[in-house]
Amino acid sequence: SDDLQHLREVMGVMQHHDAVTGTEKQHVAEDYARLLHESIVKSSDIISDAILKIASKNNTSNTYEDTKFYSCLLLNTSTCTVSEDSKKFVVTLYNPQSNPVSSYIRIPVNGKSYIVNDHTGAEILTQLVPIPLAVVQLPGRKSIATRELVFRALNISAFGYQSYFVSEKLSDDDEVNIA
Amino acid sequence: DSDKSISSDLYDISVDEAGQVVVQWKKENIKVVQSFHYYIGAVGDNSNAEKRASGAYIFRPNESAIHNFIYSGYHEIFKGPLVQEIHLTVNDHVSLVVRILDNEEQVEFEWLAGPIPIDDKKGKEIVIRYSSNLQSAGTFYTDSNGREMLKRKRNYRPTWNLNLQEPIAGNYYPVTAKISLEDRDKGYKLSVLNDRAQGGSSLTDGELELMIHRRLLVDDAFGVEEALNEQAFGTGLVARGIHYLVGGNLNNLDTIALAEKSMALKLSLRPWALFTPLNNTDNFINWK
Repeated sequence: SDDLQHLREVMGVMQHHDAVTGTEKQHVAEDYARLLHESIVKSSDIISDAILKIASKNNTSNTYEDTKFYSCLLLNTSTCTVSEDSKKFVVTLYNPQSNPVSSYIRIPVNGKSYIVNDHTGAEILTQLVPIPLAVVQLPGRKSIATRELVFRALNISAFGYQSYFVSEKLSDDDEVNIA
Repeated sequence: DSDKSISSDLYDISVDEAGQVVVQWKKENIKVVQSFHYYIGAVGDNSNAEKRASGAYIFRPNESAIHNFIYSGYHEIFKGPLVQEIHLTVNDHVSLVVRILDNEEQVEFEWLAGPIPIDDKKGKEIVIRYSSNLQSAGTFYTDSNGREMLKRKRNYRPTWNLNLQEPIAGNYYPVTAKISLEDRDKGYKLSVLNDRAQGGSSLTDGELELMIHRRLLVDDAFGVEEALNEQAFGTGLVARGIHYLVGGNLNNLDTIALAEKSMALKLSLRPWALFTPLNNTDNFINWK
């Protein structure tokens, strides 16, 4: 596809020794960042389709909103629009390694309490940790997340995936306000 | 409020009065002190080697001395069933989260540095130091682009007699995944795994050092023709990354090597997180 071709070409450009070592001029560094961002965004539908393909037994068409898989490219600033704005969402973890891994996952959120269920429906142990003030105050950060939801993803199979269902647990006061 | 430290079966971790993180091993007599420091980049007109400036290609501090940050910050402790964290603010541009996780052996140092201030017109290069009570006899190891570990001897080159004029820069090596040292007498090995390529060294026995961020004001005349002074939002860049600190008994070298390899892979090939907002599905079973 054209979208994937764009990423292929950009990855080709990124093999230049200045891109690898960071010795390019500043305006070139900014252009590299622009190209990479554009191509990753362009290929996000392909990633979503690919995950859906390995995840579903039926040949489901990826038109239903609840089957879209979004990347959060600003997780390094503890920012993710989907997890911050949604009361319910699914986190699908793809393991790019050739052996199974267990890994701690940190998701930026702004709610006070969450329930996380694994693929069997069982509730798993979670913890909310404040995002450090230095991160919250990062120049240019636009996020309402104040905490990170931490849980341990167990035994994600090699080149495989696992999904976790995350729902915000509303307090009695919140539910009264919504009503 | 009463908590002064975080701890697991393996470590006790606290912050001292100077804003340094102290990691005390519980089962071995090993102590590591983590601290932030900075070098001031050399400035010159690049007309000859002695007037070379620190820049994109060259690390060259202006003197053989390291500078300490004045600790003007604070720290907070957060404990829970999965993770225990110390959030340490050293000053307005250097901070750290120290983390121990249930069922994991490493101590995580999630550092954050920048925007590096340049009001004094001096370029600065920030490093993290891990100083231990191990005796490494002038030797340390750095990885070869994630493959085998290469032996480095301080102030030494294997094929000629070395007389280093610049003992800091002359002992710096590339570290793409791991830097480590060993104390043969104690039979213990200490390693730091990094999540991106950095410069590193062991300038004193028992000590590991990695450079995490740089902001320099003069070109080093190796071709880029501009100073390494990256900016965003009208100020210098902020960098955030992770180091894993791990140790192990040299009697179990194979086991340690395997564990460290697996940790290094975990650090560089983390699971991709993909998010699906559920607007039309009430529960997970329906979604599945």
